[in-house]
Amino acid sequence: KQKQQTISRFFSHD
Amino acid sequence: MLELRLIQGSLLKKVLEAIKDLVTEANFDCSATGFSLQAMDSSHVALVALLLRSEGFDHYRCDRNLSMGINLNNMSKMLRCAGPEDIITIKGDDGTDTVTFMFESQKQDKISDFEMKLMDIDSEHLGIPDAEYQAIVRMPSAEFARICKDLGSIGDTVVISVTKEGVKFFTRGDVGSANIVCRQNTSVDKPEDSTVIEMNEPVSLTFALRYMNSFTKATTLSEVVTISLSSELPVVVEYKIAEMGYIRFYLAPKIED
Repeated sequence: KQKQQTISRFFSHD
Repeated sequence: MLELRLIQGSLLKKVLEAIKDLVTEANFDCSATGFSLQAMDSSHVALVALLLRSEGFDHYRCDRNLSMGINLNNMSKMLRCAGPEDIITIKGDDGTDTVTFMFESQKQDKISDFEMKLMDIDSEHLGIPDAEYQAIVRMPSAEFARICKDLGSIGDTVVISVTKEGVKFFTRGDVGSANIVCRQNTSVDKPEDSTVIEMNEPVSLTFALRYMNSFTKATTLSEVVTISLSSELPVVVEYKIAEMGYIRFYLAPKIED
């Protein structure tokens, strides 16, 4: 089973 | 006051077609640097970053930084009314809630003004740090589009692996599996037909094909696509926009749960 990660996990808020 | 005149108006039409299915609403930011956009899809799995540098415009006037909230589907409807050879000018004013797209025919014998309502969009702006990638693949954009389309008919995800043998695209679905390997191949006569692989370390990552197939809508913007991969980072799928900038798609990988 695979889980889709989100972009915000990698890039921080400005 | 904002006035951006783009001789090759078709570029803007193509940009909209490339992103409107991924992102429905976004803020276009206008500054001295250029006309840009950063937006995530509704699931926050993919992010698109667009830059059209000010030098690429025939005329570029942006008195102060301006952010315009736009429904991309509506903007696409308006830009579709521009002819393929038309010059497009984007006009805006501080304090108004509209933007005007002016289309001029090459012969200047037809001039159309389309005024579109702007909207307030509360968008998050993410900082994208510069990264060293384990592998960077440059290949013909049409080839990449073909691979994503073909694999999308078999499975839902693609495993992209780069080794010194080449770049491998693998999928598995109910009907079976598919494996496509592209080896490095440099074409001196037509560099845009080359597949070039820069690898620091082997890397293998899994991505949703639905998103990859959406990114390939940008294929008309560039003959070459660059795919940058590192474990623990979103893949970057970049299409350069001739002498103007780029459109970059970032997609978060899937991991074993």
